[in-house]
Amino acid sequence: TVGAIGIDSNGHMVSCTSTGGMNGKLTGRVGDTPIPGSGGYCDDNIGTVSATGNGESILRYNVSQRILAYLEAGTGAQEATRLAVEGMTKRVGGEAGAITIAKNGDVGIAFTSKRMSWAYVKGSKLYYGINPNE
Amino acid sequence: MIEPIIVVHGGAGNYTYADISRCLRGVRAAAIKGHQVVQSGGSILDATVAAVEVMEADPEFNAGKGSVLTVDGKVQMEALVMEGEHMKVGSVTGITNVAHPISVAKLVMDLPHSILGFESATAFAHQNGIPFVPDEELITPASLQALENFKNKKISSAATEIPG
Repeated sequence: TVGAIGIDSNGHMVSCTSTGGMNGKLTGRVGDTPIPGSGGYCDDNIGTVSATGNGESILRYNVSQRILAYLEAGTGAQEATRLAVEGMTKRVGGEAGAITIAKNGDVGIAFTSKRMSWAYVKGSKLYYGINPNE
Repeated sequence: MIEPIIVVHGGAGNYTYADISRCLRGVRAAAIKGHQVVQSGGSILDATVAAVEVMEADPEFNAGKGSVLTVDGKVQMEALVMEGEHMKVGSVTGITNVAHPISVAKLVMDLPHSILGFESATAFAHQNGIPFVPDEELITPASLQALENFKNKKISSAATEIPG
């Protein structure tokens, strides 16, 4: 699964996610990616998210919508992302990761899997990582 | 005024050491592409779609070319685009024979529907000018090997081995 989220100078946001799904899945299996609130979610009044990982768990736990609910309750982007993916792993099992931008431009990146590759450009600097706490 | 920003991810999962540098190169290229589109006046929608297209074209990632396979060796892809002003959604599931599912999802966003699935999603794409891409251009040796490993139970479960 790959994803890209963005915010422009007027605060308009977008969430994009694309995937081949799960290796060895049954033909006809629908995962989390195409479902708003699970694989991705976006609301200019709150923030934007793209999620990845064990699709059945993300789908059942509504990971992206939960991140926006934490943001709406005033939690910062990093903490909201971490709470949702860790909450999913604890509640329904499986591993996940997500990237988040809050409406104020605050960025959140968290995952319960071993790794998740990510990158963003802020100002003229390129930030990227793949291991926990990078 | 908010500073525009595009954040990308290349999937959560185990990644072998061999994958790490190739995946980091891919996500850096995607983030730079998205940033360039914004810098040159493109919309945030065009920028995020362009960033995902970079990764869909990169066989390193589980999306587009290099997608993992169904148990009978087929590619069935999914994608979601959602914009935050009117909360419009464009989504496809089970789509085949296209290089960029995210671009088809973007077309669906302009329909009075939100999600199109399977052969109808594929037909909609080709009827709207998205080129047909044969399966063999989407299937890679790595995805065939991953399916083989899964079938031979060399890996515990599908979800843990392939990022995303």
